[in-house]
Order: sequence, then structure tokens, then C-alpha cells
Amino acid sequence: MKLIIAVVQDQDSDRTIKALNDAGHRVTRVASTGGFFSVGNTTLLSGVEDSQVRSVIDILKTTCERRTRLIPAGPNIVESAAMMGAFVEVEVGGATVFVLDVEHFEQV
Amino acid sequence: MKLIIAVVQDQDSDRTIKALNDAGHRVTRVASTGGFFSVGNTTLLSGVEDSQVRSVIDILKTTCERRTRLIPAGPNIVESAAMMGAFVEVEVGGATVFVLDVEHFEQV
Amino acid sequence: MKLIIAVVQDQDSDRTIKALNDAGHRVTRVASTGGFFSVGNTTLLSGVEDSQVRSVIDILKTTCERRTRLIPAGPNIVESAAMMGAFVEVEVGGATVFVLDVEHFEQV
Ligand SMILES: Nc1ncnc2c1ncn2[C@@H]1O[C@@H]2COP(=O)(O)O[C@H]3[C@@H](O)[C@H](n4cnc5c(N)ncnc54)O[C@@H]3COP(=O)(O)O[C@H]2[C@H]1O
Ligand SMILES: Nc1ncnc2c1ncn2[C@@H]1O[C@@H]2COP(=O)(O)O[C@H]3[C@@H](O)[C@H](n4cnc5c(N)ncnc54)O[C@@H]3COP(=O)(O)O[C@H]2[C@H]1O
Ligand SMILES: Nc1ncnc2c1ncn2[C@@H]1O[C@@H]2COP(=O)(O)O[C@H]3[C@@H](O)[C@H](n4cnc5c(N)ncnc54)O[C@@H]3COP(=O)(O)O[C@H]2[C@H]1O
Repeated sequence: MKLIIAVVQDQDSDRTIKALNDAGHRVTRVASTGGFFSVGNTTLLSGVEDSQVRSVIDILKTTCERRTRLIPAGPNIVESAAMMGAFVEVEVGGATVFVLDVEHFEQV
Repeated sequence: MKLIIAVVQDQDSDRTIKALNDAGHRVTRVASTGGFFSVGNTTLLSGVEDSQVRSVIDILKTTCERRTRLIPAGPNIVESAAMMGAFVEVEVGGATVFVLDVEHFEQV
Repeated sequence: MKLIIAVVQDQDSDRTIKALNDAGHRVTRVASTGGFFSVGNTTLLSGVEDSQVRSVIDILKTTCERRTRLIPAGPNIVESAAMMGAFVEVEVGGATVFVLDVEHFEQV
């Protein structure tokens, strides 16, 4: 058994959960926030058999899009915006995926 | 040290946390949502010594009840409800428990 | 790759995230609640290269303070407060840190 922890963008979360459920995978969603942009995102927990890990990641690949965000340039993201008027493009991922080994799984 | 991640139903969460704390276990709770029913539930994180894993799971067994939910039958749970008027019983678990190995634990 | 799960006090979370980001670490924050005090706190998830674990923990040491809380003494924390008027000091940690091994990491 593996526990997949995937951070996805809010816009992709409903579609992703539905696709995972339709494929028979179990999923729990947790509201979260990105550290850098302080923008809300979604952390998914999905415990699956070892043989299903690839299937889950393939689904994430199709349901989670990479997007480009314009953020103010400069050492301090917030203050520099007005002054420099310069923005940089930062790519925000489709999904950031961690696969952890589960030593023991049980439903009581 | 092991990290126990347990998804429990909201109705059982207070009683479960109190029982874990009374037994000397440390617990952090995170609000979460089931992927399939989109109903709120609770994800507990509890780091315990290896020898305490069984004690935590035994407590979950006594404080978390399995319940039956009636959900609309049909391929698309939401739309089929009115048409078919048919409901199926789905059992929702007491607790879904993942035990992960902790490589390093520290309180700073 | 390791996944660091750190429970920190709300008062320290913004400063901690900024310091981690400034050092080039990626962080996701999740709102959580302490089981014992039922007071809100913050659970941070940070996936880092093995060689960066120490750096993250050192940052937590400088940004997370241990604080003393006065809680009502007695077997039932809430009811005993008025009667006994007795309070005990409980130290609440800077950060509670779990380091887990990541079997596979991917950004899709
Ligand atoms: N310290 C830093 N220095 C420079 N650039 C930085 C940075 N931290 C983040 N970024 C950039 O900003 C984007 C948004 O990061 P945020 O922390 O808001 O939102 C992140 C975070 O919530 C989560 N995440 C990504 N990698 C993570 C990791 N290793 N551990 C924990 N969470 C991670 O996934 C979200 C999207 O990440 P993604 O990599 O696609 O996109 C990131 C990345 O391109
Ligand atoms: N392997 C796993 N990984 C991550 N989280 C897990 C998990 N197994 C269970 N959970 C979490 O525990 C809740 C209860 O699961 P249970 O299996 O008892 O009860 C489930 C199960 O009987 C059924 N179910 C869930 N997903 C299904 C699917 N893809 N196909 C068919 N039935 C499903 O619906 C009930 C409610 O599911 P819901 O998703 O709303 O809520 C789930 C989910 O939040
Ligand atoms: N092994 C672990 N697994 C999961 N989460 C953990 C953990 N150890 C600590 N935490 C998290 O960190 C918070 C602060 O813990 P700390 O040990 O500094 O400070 C704790 C500790 O001094 C004390 N405490 C907690 N549980 C206790 C228990 N069962 N018996 C006696 N004292 C307890 O009360 C303070 C506040 O606890 P609270 O639960 O509200 O909040 C906890 C909890 O959310």
C-alpha cells in the first residue's frame, strides 16, 4: 500500500477527484495554501495498492494543468509591484506528488 | 516512531481525540472532505512510539462507528436520484488508518 | 527526497513560511487544531532533498518559539477551572517535526 499526497490547484481539484473516484480510487481532500503565493490550493490524500500508483499519477497528468501566473518582480513580492511595474511569469504546477510507503493499512 | 494518519467521521472525532489524549497520545486534527460523498470528515495525525500503534488503533475501533448511508443509485449519483427513486446503502467506515514510518522526530 | 510534516503555532507560521521560502524551500500550509488544547495551529508540508532536511529544521528552531500556557488544573480541564482556581503551566512547543521518506516525487 502507498499513500499518495498530491498538491493540486483548486481549479483542477473537483475534476481530479471525480476522475480518481471513477477509476475506483479512494481520495480524501484537504484545503491547503501555497507557501509562496499564499493562494489556496488542495492537498489530496489517496491510499492505493502499489500497482495502482501509476494509474493515479496518470490521472493527475490529464486533469491537472500547468498555468502561468504573473507575479510582481523584486526581492519583496508585495512592495515592489507598484514601484517597478515589472512582472515576471512563474509557472505553477499541475500537481506536486509525493508517494510514501504505508507500513500498515486498516479500516476499522 | 510511527505517524498514524486516520480519516474518521466528524461525529466520532471529538470522542476519539479525547480518548487518545486520555491514553497519553498526542493528536493533531485536520478538517477534510471525503472524495466520493463530498461530506466533511476529520483527518487525525498522531505520532507515537512503535509500541503504541496497536493502542491507538484499538481506541479507534471503540470510538469510531461504521454507519450506513443511503445514496442515490445510478452512474451519476446526483442526477439519478429523482428519476430512479432508487437508493443504495453504502457503508461508511469507522476509521481509515495509515501507519507510516517516521525516519526522524524532533520537537524544537 | 523527504517529506517534512511540522506542526507549528499559528503565531509563528507566517514568519516560518517566509524564512523557508527565502531559503529556497517549497512549503504547503494546512490549517489544523491541537487535540489537547483544541486551539488552532498550522501543519506545514515541505518536500526537500535529503541534504536540506537539517536546513529546514534549523530554520524552524529560529522561527518557532516555545511558549507557556496556563491551563486549568484537574482531571477535566474545563470544569475544574472555576472550582479549584488552580492553574498549571504547560509548555507548548515551538515545532513538532516528523521526517518521512518519500519513495517517489514527481511534478506533473
Ligand atoms: N521558495 C521558492 N522560491 C522560488 N519559487 C518558488 C518557491 N516556492 C514556490 N515557488 C514557485 O511558486 C509557485 C507557487 O508556489 P506555492 O508555494 O504558492 O504553491 C506550491 C506549494 O503549495 C506546493 N508545493 C510545490 N512543491 C512543494 C514541495 N516540495 N513541498 C511542499 N509543497 C510543495 O505546490 C504548489 C505549486 O508549486 P509549483 O512548484 O508548481 O509552483 C511554485 C513555484 O513555481
Ligand atoms: N484509501 C483511501 N485513501 C484516502 N482516503 C480514504 C481511503 N479510504 C477511505 N478514505 C476516506 O475515508 C472516508 C470513508 O471511507 P469508507 O471506505 O469508509 O467509505 C467510502 C466507500 O464505502 C465509498 N467509496 C469511496 N470511494 C469510492 C469509489 N471510488 N468507488 C466506490 N465506492 C467508493 O464511499 C464511502 C465514502 O467515501 P468518501 O470518499 O466520501 O470518504 C472516505 C475518504 O475520505
Ligand atoms: N506526537 C504528536 N502527534 C501529532 N501531533 C502532535 C504530536 N506532538 C505534538 N503535536 C501537535 O503539536 C501541538 C503542540 O504540542 P506540544 O507537545 O508542544 O504541547 C502539547 C503538550 O505539552 C500537551 N499535551 C498534548 N497532548 C497531551 C496529552 N495526551 N497528555 C498530556 N499533555 C498533552 O499540550 C500541549 C498542546 O497540545 P495540543 O494537542 O493542543 O497541540 C499539539 C499537537 O497539535
